[in-house]
Amino acid sequence: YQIDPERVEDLLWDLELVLLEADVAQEVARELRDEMERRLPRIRVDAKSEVPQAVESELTSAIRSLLEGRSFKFDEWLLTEDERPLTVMFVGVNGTGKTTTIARVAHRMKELGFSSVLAAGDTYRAGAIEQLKQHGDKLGVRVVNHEPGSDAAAVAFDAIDHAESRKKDLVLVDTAGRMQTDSNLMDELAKIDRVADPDLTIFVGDSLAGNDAIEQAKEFDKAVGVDASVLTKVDTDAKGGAALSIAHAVGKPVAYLGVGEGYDDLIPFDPDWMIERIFE
Amino acid sequence: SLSENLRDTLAKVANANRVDEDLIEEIVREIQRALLQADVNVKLALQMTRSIKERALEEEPAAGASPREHVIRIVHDELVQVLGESREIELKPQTIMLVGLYGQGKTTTAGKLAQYFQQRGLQVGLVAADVHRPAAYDQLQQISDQVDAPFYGDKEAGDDDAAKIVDEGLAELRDRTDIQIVDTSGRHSLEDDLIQEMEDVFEVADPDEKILVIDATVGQQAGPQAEAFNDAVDVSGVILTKIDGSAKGGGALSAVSETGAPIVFVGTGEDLADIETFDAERFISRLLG
Ligand SMILES: Nc1nc2c(ncn2[C@@H]2O[C@H](COP(=O)(O)OP(=O)(O)OP(=O)(O)O)[C@@H](O)[C@H]2O)c(=O)[nH]1
Ligand SMILES: Nc1nc2c(ncn2[C@@H]2O[C@H](COP(=O)(O)OP(=O)(O)OP(=O)(O)O)[C@@H](O)[C@H]2O)c(=O)[nH]1
Ligand SMILES: [Mg+2]
Ligand SMILES: [Mg+2]
Repeated sequence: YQIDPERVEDLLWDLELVLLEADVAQEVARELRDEMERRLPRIRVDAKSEVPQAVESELTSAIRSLLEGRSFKFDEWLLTEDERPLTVMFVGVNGTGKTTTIARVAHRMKELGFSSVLAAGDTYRAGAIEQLKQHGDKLGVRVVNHEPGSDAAAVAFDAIDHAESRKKDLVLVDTAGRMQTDSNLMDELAKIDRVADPDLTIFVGDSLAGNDAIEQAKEFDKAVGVDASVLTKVDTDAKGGAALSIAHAVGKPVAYLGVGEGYDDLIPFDPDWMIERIFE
Repeated sequence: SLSENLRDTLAKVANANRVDEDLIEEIVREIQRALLQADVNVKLALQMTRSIKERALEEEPAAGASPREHVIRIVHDELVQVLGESREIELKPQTIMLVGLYGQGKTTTAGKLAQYFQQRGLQVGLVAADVHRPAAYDQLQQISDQVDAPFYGDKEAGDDDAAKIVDEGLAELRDRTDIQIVDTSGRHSLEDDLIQEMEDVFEVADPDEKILVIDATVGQQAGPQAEAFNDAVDVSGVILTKIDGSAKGGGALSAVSETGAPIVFVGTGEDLADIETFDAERFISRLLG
């Protein structure tokens, strides 16, 4: 039994809709649709009733190959790099969950036996330094900060210096949220990047975002080079299509998913888990 | 002969219609792609596209209008209909409650609104009802200092204190301010205890305006979340933030259609001065790219 060629167009359109409704960016949904156009004619089943299942498993396999090698194993990275301290910088647009992610990463690292120093690199927003300090207090992790309005690069430098002298494993650098369309702020970020010279730069994206996720990730990658991303707020029933978009279109692996505001609410990225959500 | 000429003319007209119909289909497909790219809810985009196509084929183009202009005019009209009657928040004594998902810009918007009303001669007070986020108190207190507005909050607040803080805060601020703005914690529809908290705060505050703050980057979640917030507090207005970024804000259409409430303000940056009244024309032309 094969899929009726007449039905293929409609079927492809329905599949594209499933992806779009899961917040997969349009260009990635289009790409998957084209991939499915190649795969659908090859489907052979014994009974007509088996077609839906066969289509779903082809789509799952297409998405899986898109996400092949797209998990960034942060814990392993930590173990394979013998440089200490390792500096990790967190970047992204306003409100995506950078500061909360840093707290969750610091917590996870502590559970794994690694020590961190947090750099309060958002010297601009109201309450930003206090927010990170409160996390530091709760976690028993040292926060290095300067006065509000001070140079973020200097804070990062100071934190790295502190981590070196105290033999800490990690420096987690928080930066202020910024629109990737603001060239002055992107220049400022590039400067922090030059001074801090991080071993890893993590783009923090909000999985509530739709098509803009790709734009954001691309520009941040151009400005400072992104090594991996973290997708937050996946617990808000957002189908997480943004993870697919960012992972594939920007070619960046996903390290973690944020699944809540608690310190334990950080899970290593698992493509199968994500695929299940899209199809739920 | 006359019949030949007539036949020729009729053939041309029929062909023109064929060309126009195909062209219209093509333009409408392009519009659909633009709507989806702009994060308009998939079902809403399909619904709009169907209606646009129907109207484009049935309605007479305006004199001298090209097929493209004809379709664009209809698209524009459909979008205006979805956005609904525009209105502004009145300059009068009232209590305003801000709600929305995480990180949308509620706390910053509270400060922006305070500045906006103060510049128009009203006294504004700010209530810090977010008892969950680390340093939420500090954030709003610093903002209150920046705009020099009276502030009420509890630095040592416990997880159950939101309604109590609002009760005390409004009692304190209502006789010395014209407008009180209640900033609440980020939340989403699946968290029953936070939805309950929002309903408790709503009951205690009895706000005149219940504003849903939504980020221009929000995609397909805009509709379902707006619906949930509306069910809980009967949203009276929407504020669309971060339109200074690259996002087109298609999610805002769902926020409006689910709540039946218009967009009253837009956030155009991080500074407290970065707020403007909603301009439907600008929004529509930006949405369509
Ligand atoms: N439900 C949920 N909320 C989250 C998650 N990650 C972050 N948040 C919330 O999102 C809001 C913003 O988080 P922040 O960590 O302040 O975001 P940010 O990127 O540092 O923000 P800026 O520094 O202002 O750009 C807070 O209310 C967080 O608790 C998540 O995975 N799930
Ligand atoms: N560029 C830009 N940034 C904005 C705008 N509105 C808010 N922000 C920024 O977005 C981030 C989040 O703003 P908040 O006011 O903390 O958001 P919130 O909704 O109160 O967050 P939670 O209380 O954690 O849910 C901050 O970095 C703000 O400066 C805007 O219109 N444009
Ligand atoms: Mg932050
Ligand atoms: Mg807030």
